[in-house]
Amino acid sequence: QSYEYDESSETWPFFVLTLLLMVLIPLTILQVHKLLLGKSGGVDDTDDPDQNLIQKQLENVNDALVSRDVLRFRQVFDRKGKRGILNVKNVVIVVGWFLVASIVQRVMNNDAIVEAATGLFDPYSILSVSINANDREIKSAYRKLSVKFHPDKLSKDLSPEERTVMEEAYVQITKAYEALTDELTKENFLRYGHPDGPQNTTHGIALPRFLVDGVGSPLVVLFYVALLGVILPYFVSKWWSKTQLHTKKGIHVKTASYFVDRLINYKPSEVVTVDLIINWLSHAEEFKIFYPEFKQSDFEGLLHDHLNRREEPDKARRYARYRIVAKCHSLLHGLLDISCGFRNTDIANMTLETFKCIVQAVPHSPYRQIFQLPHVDRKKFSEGSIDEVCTLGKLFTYEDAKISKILGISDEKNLKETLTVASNIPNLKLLKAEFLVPGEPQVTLASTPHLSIKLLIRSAKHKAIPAENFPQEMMEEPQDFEFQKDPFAVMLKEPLLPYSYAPFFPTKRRDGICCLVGLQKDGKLLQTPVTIQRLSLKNLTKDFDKRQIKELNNDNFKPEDWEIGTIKIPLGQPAPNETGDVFFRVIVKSTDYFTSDLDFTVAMQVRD
Amino acid sequence: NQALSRRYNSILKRKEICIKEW
Amino acid sequence: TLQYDINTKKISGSGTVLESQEINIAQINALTQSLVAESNPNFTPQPHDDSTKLIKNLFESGLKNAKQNRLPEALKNITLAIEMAQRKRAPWEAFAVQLQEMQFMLRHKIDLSLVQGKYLDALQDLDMLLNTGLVQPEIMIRKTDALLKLGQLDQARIDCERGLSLQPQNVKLKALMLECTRRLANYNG
Repeated sequence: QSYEYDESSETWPFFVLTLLLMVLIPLTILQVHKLLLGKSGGVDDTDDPDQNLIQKQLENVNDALVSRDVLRFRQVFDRKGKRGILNVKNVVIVVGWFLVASIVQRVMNNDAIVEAATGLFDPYSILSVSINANDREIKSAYRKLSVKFHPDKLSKDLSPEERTVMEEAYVQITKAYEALTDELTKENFLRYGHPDGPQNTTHGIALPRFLVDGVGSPLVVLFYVALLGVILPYFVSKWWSKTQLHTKKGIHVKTASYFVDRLINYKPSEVVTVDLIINWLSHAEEFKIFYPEFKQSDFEGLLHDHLNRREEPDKARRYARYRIVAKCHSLLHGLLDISCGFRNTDIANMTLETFKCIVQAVPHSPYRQIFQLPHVDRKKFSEGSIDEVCTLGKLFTYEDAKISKILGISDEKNLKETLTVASNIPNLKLLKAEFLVPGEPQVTLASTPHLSIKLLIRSAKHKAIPAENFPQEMMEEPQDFEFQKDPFAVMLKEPLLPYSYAPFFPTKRRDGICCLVGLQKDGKLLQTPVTIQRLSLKNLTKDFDKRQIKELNNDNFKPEDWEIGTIKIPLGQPAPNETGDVFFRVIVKSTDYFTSDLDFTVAMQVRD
Repeated sequence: NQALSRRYNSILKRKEICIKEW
Repeated sequence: TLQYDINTKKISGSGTVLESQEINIAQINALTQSLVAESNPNFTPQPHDDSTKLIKNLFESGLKNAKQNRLPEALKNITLAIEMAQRKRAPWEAFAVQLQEMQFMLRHKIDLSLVQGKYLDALQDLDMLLNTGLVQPEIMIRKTDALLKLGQLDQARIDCERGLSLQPQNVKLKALMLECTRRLANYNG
């Protein structure tokens, strides 16, 4: 009924100390770990010199062309997500450790605590032996000390006070010895912490009286009410609703359900166009949250303005446009995922095309490969060109001087930038595609094959190299145990794809290669998309201009000099249970550039 | 039958879109 | 909410109507209209003889014209036959019959269109056949041809490959594939 309060501040410091350390120690470990890990080898760096060279070339042009407005937008955008030195976690850690230090200091200075601590019985320190000492060591230590402290052995010159101290010490030593050796005393010691049996224990509340009984008590009650009734529910509900509101792919559930609805009601008679996808995007819930004052038609208008690179005099609308366009990245990935779930090839394909259109700010015209290049005068381009030039490959069949006329670029420096970008856009060429089962020579019934694609990344400027020119040995898979255990590990050895040339896209971004797999029989997709972010673009640095090389021969072409890229796609389902040939359609597209993507058929030959 | 008829009647619109796109 | 108009014998929806509901309403109305128009009290799913006769007549005159090399007239006849089938047939008549009839007539229309250079029309009809589930090498051959003539080289190759996956040894498809590859190589410089 009557509690003892912590008037002498003996207990509450330890309580607070425990709470603080419980939070601080894991937090500090995490932050230090992140700091150390962040410096060495993260997602961002790549030490492949060729890859860096290409990135540098593209960055130079990109940075020259990015508008000041976009740069300003990026500063604001990046700052929001930045984790600088002065963020909340670090401040909490510093303040926390400071509090810990001050409490420890306080504890040390508190006589009552020190006194209580010294009152603890520690037989090991009394006998001056280590905790791991065995019986023999304890006995010998006791004998030595008792020799020193035994009342009969004490020197006659000691004063009565000194004698008493020595006698007390001897009693302690005897007790300590018994606590470690004598059964009964040992039991007492282990149970009560003291060989004499239960000592005086007090139970109390680790708070000073005034907080519980007196003036402060309503404050404490109020504090607990606020904590349990207001603060805790607020944070929990905020976190819960955030989790509930977003799908795994990071788009809002309302947006996802809109896309699903569009796909459920999809009519095969509808021709899928980029305009249709843009229309769907403009219904995104994320946009409504960003700008509640705009309507769906406004968002659609903003997206079309972006595609057509329309000048926007109103600054607020410009920033709205950047924000919306930047958000399209995750929205399109979400839509891609959903359309693969519905096995709709046309929608998935067009989503990827829309992605490219938005990244490059180019409408889906037949000349989009040309329009993505910098400095192109579209008017002069459409007026000129005797021969239809739609592709970068075709463009590079002409000499530089002719190219400048075709594209309407008169400035020498601008032409150089354009040609740099045009020759550094990766073109994909299929060398070999097959289904492999690691450890088996062929695909057997109900096995788990994966799709192995060997491709050649080349520049539009390069002379075409037929697949037959590459010897089979270059496309062989290693047959060692490592490969059989994890055939996909070979893809991790490739360097990260560099930052893209995309001066009209609000944020800096890396290229990606998206792979879709479908069945030829019903024309429908089979599984979720696989995005590749690592591929060596080493071949783009080669000098293999098609305008200079007339024919391939042993002098100008050595297959070993060329890097063959590997893409491995896991299959979502096992091979069928009966022998035969199953035809798959594989689509491999770049997310950022209009280039020669892959769209081919590969047969899975299931044999007994 | 109605689905067939709807699909048939959408041919004109599809033609327009193809012309616009290509 | 649904409202029924006694005079027109149609239902309509008010308030927010979903797209799927609109389609259902339209279908109910179409069915009702043709039931009301039906004079024979003992009607069956069997296709009506008189409409069949009409359609057949148109179609056969189309074939005759084709044999006599009057191709534009032939095309017109067959197109009219298809229109007639669409308009005259009651919605409750056997679907299998209507589908087969349409597929049969469309194939002839497609060949006539291709011969006369109406590639976009042929493409639309080919897509329609594909949508009705008629995924066959002959369709893919014609589609590849139409797309090549329309300059859609990428799509032509994709459809040609699909055709080859159905019949890998098809000679015509193999020849078309070579054509696609050749033209794409030129397109890409």
